Amino acid sequence: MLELRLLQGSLLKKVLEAIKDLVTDANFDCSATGFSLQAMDSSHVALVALLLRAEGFEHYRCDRNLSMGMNLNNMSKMLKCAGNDDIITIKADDGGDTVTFMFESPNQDKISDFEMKLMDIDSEHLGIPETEYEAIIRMPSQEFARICRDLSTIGDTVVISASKEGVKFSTKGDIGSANVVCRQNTSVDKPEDATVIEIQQPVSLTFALRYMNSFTKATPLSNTVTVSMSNELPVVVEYKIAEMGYIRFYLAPKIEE
Amino acid sequence: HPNQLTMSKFFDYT
Repeated sequence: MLELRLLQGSLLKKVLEAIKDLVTDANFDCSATGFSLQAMDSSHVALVALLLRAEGFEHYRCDRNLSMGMNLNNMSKMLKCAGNDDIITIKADDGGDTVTFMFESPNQDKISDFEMKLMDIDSEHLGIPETEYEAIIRMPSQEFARICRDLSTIGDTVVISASKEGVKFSTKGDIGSANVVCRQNTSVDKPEDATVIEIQQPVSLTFALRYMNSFTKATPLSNTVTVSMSNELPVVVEYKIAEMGYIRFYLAPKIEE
Repeated sequence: HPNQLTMSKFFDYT
């Protein structure tokens, strides 16, 4: 038996909007720790890892570990039927082949339940070791989204170069080239507007902008984004989900042959 | 053109 009641139902709606274009089908894993997901895009270039900790739910009952295979497009269709202020409860029976999403309006005058068929999905779980990254950039999430969107109108790939001087985003295309440099800036009114660059050593990596742009669909989840890089490793683009956990996107670099 | 790597190059299946 599984019953997870989330007061801020809009968080789950935003999570689905952030990942449904990157991943088609995925297993949601439920354990005493929380509600989590790890999945790759169809070409295995990008990976998304989601954690919503048990403590973040108003009520969290998970009698035993459960893995539920869901089509994210169908799940998104169902969650779109929930109001932004609704409380969302996820319910499933052990060994059942459906999951139920229950939506309660804030003043309890409307209660809906949507039952969705589960699917069997071969799990392709990767072990991701904890890594000390050589460059960690924290910046406003809207600024990062703006840069990715702007550069993708010029080129297909972005070179992200981080050094003590700042972080440079560069692209080249048929019509020309572009560079955007962000310097550390902590003299801001609100901490979420700061750009903070921590560098152990300079890092330069090349990535497909198509994926970066897809990751920025998580922007509504957090005011800030953290980009962690080490040479010759996938980048991690992390959006913290307030008091609940995180959504992390891993993207494999492009390497000159 | 640079070559796009995949996740299995970096992480092992568990």
